[in-house]
Amino acid sequence: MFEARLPQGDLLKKILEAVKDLVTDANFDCSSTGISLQAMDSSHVSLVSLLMRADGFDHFRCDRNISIGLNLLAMSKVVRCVGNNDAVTMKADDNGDLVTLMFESQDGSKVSDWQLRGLDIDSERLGIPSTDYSSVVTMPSAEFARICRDLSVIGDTVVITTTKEGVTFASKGELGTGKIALRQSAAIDDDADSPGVSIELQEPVSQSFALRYLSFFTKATPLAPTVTISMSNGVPLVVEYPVGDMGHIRFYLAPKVED
Amino acid sequence: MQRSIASFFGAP
Repeated sequence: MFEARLPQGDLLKKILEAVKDLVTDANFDCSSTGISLQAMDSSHVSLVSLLMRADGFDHFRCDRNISIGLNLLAMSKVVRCVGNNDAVTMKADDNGDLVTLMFESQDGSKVSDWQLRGLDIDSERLGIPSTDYSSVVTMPSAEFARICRDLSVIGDTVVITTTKEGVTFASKGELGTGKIALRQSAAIDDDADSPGVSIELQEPVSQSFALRYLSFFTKATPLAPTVTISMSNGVPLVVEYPVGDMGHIRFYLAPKVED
Repeated sequence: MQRSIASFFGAP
């Protein structure tokens, strides 16, 4: 059997909000080490990779590896009913046919039980090589979301360029052009809610990406005050948000190249 | 032009 209890149920809510518009159905792969999920969007341009380590749950039991296939839109509708301080318990039988989600209020005065039918999803799992990226930008997640939103007014592609001085996001379209430059900056009073912008630069990078997908990724903004954007020329970028201190959600996006 | 993400990441 599989059973896992997450004290901060709102993490699961935020994860579902982050992926439900990008991915329709996905397998939650459960093993004794935790839960992982890997899924491509319907056009196979981007990839989501979620990791929730077993030690981040206050109870975690997985007798044998199982894949729980779920429709993420249906799951997000159920998980939206999680109160912010609720704990969430996920349970599944050994073949993952039936999944139970239980929400408990902090004082134990309310318990709700939901069951979702598991889906048989045939998805290939891709091997993602561990890579040293040429440029790694860490910045406030809300700022990244805002930049994606603001540049979408101008065009559908953003050119992200890193240099020693900072990072620029530029877009152009029929209306004109827009460019937003961020310099490296310190965090305000080491306040985790006001992180600064930092750039680890091995080599400068300049690549084009579809704003539509980056905007989907920014639905994960409520998960964390900071986001990390890792890039190398000619390979997909990675946009990473931490999931509490138990894991991460990573979004990979292939660069756009000239026709 | 946009390459598929799978073309960058092979089978595990």
